[in-house]
Amino acid sequence: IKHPLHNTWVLWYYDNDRKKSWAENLKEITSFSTVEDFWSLYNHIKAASELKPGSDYSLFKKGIRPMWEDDANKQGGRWLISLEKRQREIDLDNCWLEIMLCMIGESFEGNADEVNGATVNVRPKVDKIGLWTADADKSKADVNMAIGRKIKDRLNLSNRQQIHFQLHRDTQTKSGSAAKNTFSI
Amino acid sequence: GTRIVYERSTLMHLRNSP
Repeated sequence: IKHPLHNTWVLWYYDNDRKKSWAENLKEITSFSTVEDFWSLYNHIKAASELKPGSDYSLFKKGIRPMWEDDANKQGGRWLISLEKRQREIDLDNCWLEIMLCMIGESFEGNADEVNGATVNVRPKVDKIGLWTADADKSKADVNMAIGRKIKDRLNLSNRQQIHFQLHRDTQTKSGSAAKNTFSI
Repeated sequence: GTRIVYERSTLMHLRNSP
């Protein structure tokens, strides 16, 4: 008997084909709702560190698309973990797996329903992992902070290694490369 | 309702089960 997960999750892949539109490049790979099916998928696909720069993996709850425009993401934000290229071999895959295990295992205690999904962006210089939460309103500051602390804990990040919480609407309207950080821990 | 939660160790243990 397989071990059921609390939620059904969908893995997406973004292929950076310049000849196609952004939406055409975003592909839904498959969904799973048991631990065993997660592992058979994970063991079957390329690791994030093996993807060509410009590509993304996204793992989101079924029914939520990995984009700002999705109704479940519009009011939300993301905890951003940045990893230098030199960390790609050592840390990227471990961090991405740990974030996925946190999500499918519902490890965010009372706040798990606020977690929508996560994306890993493999880029030439700096890879980024973003964990997307549903509501970035000030009233949910303690919820989003608790989620951020859990991420730092599970990833064994020191105080020196900061992660930043950004509202999607700030990320969308950012000038230059850096979006406004609402929290940093 | 009750939430189905898995510790990291349980998930890692299940990785190797056939």
